Amino acid sequence: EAEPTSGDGLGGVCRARRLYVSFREVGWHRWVIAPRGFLANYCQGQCTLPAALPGPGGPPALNHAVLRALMHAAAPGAAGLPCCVPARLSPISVLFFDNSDNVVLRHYEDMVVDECGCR
Amino acid sequence: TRAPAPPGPAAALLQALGLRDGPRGAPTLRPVPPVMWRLFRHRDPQETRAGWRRTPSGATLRPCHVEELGVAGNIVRHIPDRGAPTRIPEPVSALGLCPEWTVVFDLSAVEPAERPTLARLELRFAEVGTEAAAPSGRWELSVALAGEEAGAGPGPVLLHQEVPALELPVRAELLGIAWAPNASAPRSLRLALALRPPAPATCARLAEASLLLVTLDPRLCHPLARPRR
Repeated sequence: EAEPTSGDGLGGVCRARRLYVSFREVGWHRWVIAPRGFLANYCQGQCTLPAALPGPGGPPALNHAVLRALMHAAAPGAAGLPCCVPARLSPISVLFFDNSDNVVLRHYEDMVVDECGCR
Repeated sequence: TRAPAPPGPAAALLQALGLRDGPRGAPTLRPVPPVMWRLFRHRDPQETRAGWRRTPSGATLRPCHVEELGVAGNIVRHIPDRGAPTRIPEPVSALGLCPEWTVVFDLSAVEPAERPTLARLELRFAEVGTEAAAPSGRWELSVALAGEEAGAGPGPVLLHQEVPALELPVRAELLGIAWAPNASAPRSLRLALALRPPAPATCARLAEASLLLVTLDPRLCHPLARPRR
């Protein structure tokens, strides 16, 4: 279940978008005890200037990304734009029955996108 | 030769979750042990997200660490006893002996790459109906490796432990005792249990046996990235 991309298909400014993963959707709801699903989110958007510059409170931009956005503004064919990627991630834990009927709690790092940035 | 079909969404998610195989049909539903709910809520993203990786008590959550149990790890398994028939030695009444038990834990779900960091045996006993009041005094639990064949005598005694009262669950740490420290977990663990009563002719019944196993999968637990300067 994802947030629709905005009109121009390019996704507007680089930012985190809502993406909810439901275990029921993949038919796992009978053996995943908790959670029912989780907000994984995803990054999308343009890293042109000024988006490639750090927003208030946003993740610090990389000098290299700013340089590339500058180059792209000056000579669009020279090098592509920086990419809109996760800049801060959070873990999740999943409680489930495994195929040996054990109750298992697994902890997964880097499963939820909290912030995106131009890299 | 045809390239293998790209994994479907479920297979891709399984792979991302580091699971070897997906669910085979519906699991045998059983009550979720309270300790597992407690550990899950301790790490629940809603709580940790609020403080961003803080436990409800405000302590910072370290990745791949099970705060409540005080050990490193990113996988906690509550493994039920597969149950082997209780072995009652020679006529109990004549010899005043109490039954012994063999408990079997299936550890085949543990990957060889996982490093065990906690193996806690948890037992619940119940008094066998005795007219006399419960005897005062301490019971003594002994845990030994059980032979592979049914009926084979117990192997070396792994530990003796006093049991102050039957009402409370009995916990015994087996890491480094039931198998060599730093070794991978065995495919299965068979233990022979005996509970010596404080007074003769008073016996107890083994109500429940389970193994709480914490492992660290180094493939999924990268060391904390150095904070970016």
